[in-house]
Amino acid sequence: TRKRFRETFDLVNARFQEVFPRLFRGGRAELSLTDEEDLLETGIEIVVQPPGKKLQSVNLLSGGEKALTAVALIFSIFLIKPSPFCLLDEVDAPLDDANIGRFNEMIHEMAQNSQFIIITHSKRTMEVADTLYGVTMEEPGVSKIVSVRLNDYAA
Amino acid sequence: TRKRFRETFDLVNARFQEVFPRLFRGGRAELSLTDEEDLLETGIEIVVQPPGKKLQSVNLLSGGEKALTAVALIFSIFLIKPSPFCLLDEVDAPLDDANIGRFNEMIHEMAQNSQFIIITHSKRTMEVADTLYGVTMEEPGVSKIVSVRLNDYAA
Amino acid sequence: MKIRRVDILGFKSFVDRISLDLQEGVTAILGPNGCGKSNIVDAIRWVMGEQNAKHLRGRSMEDVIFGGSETRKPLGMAEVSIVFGNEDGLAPVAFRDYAEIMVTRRLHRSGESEYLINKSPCRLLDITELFMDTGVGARAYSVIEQGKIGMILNAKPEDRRFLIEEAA
Amino acid sequence: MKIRRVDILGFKSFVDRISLDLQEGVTAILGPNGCGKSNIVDAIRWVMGEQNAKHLRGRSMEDVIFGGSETRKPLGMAEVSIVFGNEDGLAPVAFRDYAEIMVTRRLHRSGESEYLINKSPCRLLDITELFMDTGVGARAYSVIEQGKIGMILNAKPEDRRFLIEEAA
Ligand SMILES: Nc1ncnc2c1ncn2[C@@H]1O[C@H](COP(=O)(O)OP(=O)(O)OP(=O)(O)O)[C@@H](O)[C@H]1O
Ligand SMILES: Nc1ncnc2c1ncn2[C@@H]1O[C@H](COP(=O)(O)OP(=O)(O)OP(=O)(O)O)[C@@H](O)[C@H]1O
Ligand SMILES: [Mg+2]
Ligand SMILES: [Mg+2]
Repeated sequence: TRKRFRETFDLVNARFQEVFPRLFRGGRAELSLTDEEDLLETGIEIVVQPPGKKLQSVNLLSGGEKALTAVALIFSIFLIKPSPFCLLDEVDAPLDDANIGRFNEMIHEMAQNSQFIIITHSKRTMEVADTLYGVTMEEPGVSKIVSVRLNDYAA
Repeated sequence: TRKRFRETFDLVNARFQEVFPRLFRGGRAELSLTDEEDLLETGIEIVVQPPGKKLQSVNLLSGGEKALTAVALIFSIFLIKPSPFCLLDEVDAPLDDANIGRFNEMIHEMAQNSQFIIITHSKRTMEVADTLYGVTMEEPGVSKIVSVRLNDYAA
Repeated sequence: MKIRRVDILGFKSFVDRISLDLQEGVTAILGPNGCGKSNIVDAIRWVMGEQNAKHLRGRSMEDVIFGGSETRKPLGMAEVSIVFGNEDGLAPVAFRDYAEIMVTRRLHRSGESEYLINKSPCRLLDITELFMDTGVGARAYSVIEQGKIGMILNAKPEDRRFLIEEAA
Repeated sequence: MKIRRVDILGFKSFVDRISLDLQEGVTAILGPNGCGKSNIVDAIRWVMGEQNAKHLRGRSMEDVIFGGSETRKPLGMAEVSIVFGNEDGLAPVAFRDYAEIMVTRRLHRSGESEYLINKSPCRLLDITELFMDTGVGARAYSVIEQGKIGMILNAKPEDRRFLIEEAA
C-alpha cells in the first residue's frame, strides 16, 4: 500500500500540475509530501502560484482562489480514478464569472464518463447543464421536485 | 457589567425577534442564555423556526438559512449599538435572490446612519448600492481601484 | 453503474414521495434557500450507508425523519431508494442478470433500520459490500458538501492524505 | 466619525498607492477573484490596530508587505492611512479643532513599526485609545470577513457571548 500511495500521489500530482493552470488560465501549483521517508504518515502540502503572482503560502490566497485550487485538486483525483458519479453542492459559490466558465467546461468534459449532479445558484452553471431540476417549497416545509426549462427560471 | 450584559442581551434579543421575521418574511427566532444564573460565563443559544417549518436545531438549517440567521443577529446587535461603519465581505454569497433583496433593504436603512462597505459578486447588491468601486488587476499581482457605473460592469 | 433514479419519502423535508430521474451528463439542481436541495445530497449519502448523523447535519439519526411542519404531522419513517442501471455490467456476480439494482434504506422512529436490495431484505453489510465491489461508493472526492470545499486548503497536511488514500 | 478616505501603499497587492474615497450610505466593491477586494478589508483592520497576523490570513505580520509579482520587485514597507471626518464632533478633546483625523500605520521589513496621527509619530497606545474614545474601533459585529458568517451559528454557545459583550 505504501507503493500504491506513492504511485497514486505521483499520478494525481502530475494531473494537478495540468489542471491548475487550466482552471486559473496560467500560473502553477504542485503537491509535495511533508515526509518522503514515511509514506504511511506523511501529510500533503499544496504549493500555489496564481498567474503573474509570486509563490506564497496558500493562506494569503483569496476566497475564490482557495476554492478553485481545492476544485483543481478534487478534479485531478477524479481524473485519475473517476467515480461513476459526482455530487457538488454550491462549489461554484465563491467563483467569479470567468472562473465559473472554466469550472463548467471541465465538468462537462468529465461528465462524458461520469454523472455530475451540481447544486447551484449560478445562472451561468444552469445555462450549460444538460438537465435542470428545480426544488420548490410551495407548501412550507414540504419539498417538491419539478423539471425546469431555463426560460421559466430566468422569467 | 453583569447588569449591562443582561440589559444588552435583552435589548438585542428583542430586536432579533423583529429582525428575523423581517429577513425571513415570517417565522420566528430568539436567543436564550444557557445559564441564567451565571451571567459572566453563560453561553448564548439560538432557537430558530423558519416560516412554516417546525422548530428544530440550527444545524439542520440550510446553508442560506444559517447565513441569514447569523445576519439577523449581527444586524440586531448593530441596531442596538450602531458602529459608525460596517464592513461586510461577501456575506450575501449563500443567499438566493429574494433573500438578497431583503438583506439589501435593511442595509440601506441602517446606512442612513452608518457607512456600509460591502464586498460582493451579486449584481442585485451592486444595483442598489449608492457608490460602486471596482478592483482590478490588469497587471498581474498589482491591484488598482476604479470608479464603476453599473452599465460598464454589466456590459 | 450509473444512477438512474432516487426515490425519497419521509426523509427530511421530502414528506411526500418524490422521484428524481437522473440522466447522463450534467444535472443542475436549483431553488431558493431552504427548499431541500442539500437534503437530496444527504439522502443519497444516507442510502449509500452514511452512519454518522453529524455528516448529515443531524444530532442523532432520527433527525433525518420528517419532523413535521405547519401543515403536516411528523412521519414515523424515512425511506430512500437509489436505482442503478447495470449497463456496463459492473454489477457483482449475484446481480449479473439484473438490468437494474435498487438499494433501499429505511429508518423507523423506534430506531429500527431496514436495508433492502431489489426489495429483498438484507444486512447493512451486504449494501456496503455491493458498493465496494462496484466502486460506486460515495468517495470523499466524489461528494463535496455545501461549504466544505474550503476544508481541503485549511486542513493540516496530515488531514489531506485520505484523499489520495481513497483514490489509491 | 465617518471614514472619508483610505490610502493604501505597499500593503498586500496594493503595490502602487491607491486612494479609496468613501461616501455616505452603501458602497459596493466588486471585481474578479484574487484582485484585492478582501485585501482592502485587511488594510482597514490593520490600520485600526490588528496585531494578529492570522486574522489577516498571514503567518507573520511581514506577510502584509507587498512580496513581489511577475513584473514588480518586493517592497520594503507597507503603509495604510485612514482619514476620518470630524463632522459629528465625536473626536477626543485633543483633536476637537481638526476637521479631519488621519491615522497612519507603517511596517518595515526590518520588523520596525510606525504609528502616526495627523502625520505626527505616536505610540500604538495613542491609536487604540483614539479608537476607543471615539467608538470607531472595528467591533466584532461591524466587520464580517469572507467566509466567517457561518461561525456564529457553528460556534459553541460560550463562544458567542463576545458579540453581546462588545455591544454592552
Ligand atoms: N427532519 C426534518 N424534517 C423536516 N424538515 C427538515 C428536516 N431536516 C431538515 N429539514 C429542513 O430542510 C431545510 C434545509 O434544506 P436544504 O439544506 O436542503 O436547503 P437548500 O435547498 O440546500 O438551501 P440553500 O440554498 O440555502 O443551501 C431546513 O429548512 C430544515 O428545516
Ligand atoms: N504580501 C503580498 N504581496 C503580494 N500579493 C499578495 C500579498 N498578500 C496577498 N496577496 C495577494 O492578494 C490576493 C488576494 O486578494 P484578495 O483576498 O483581496 O482577493 P479578493 O478580491 O477578495 O478575491 P475573492 O473574490 O476571490 O475573494 C492573492 O492572490 C494574494 O496572492
Ligand atoms: Mg444547501
Ligand atoms: Mg475576497
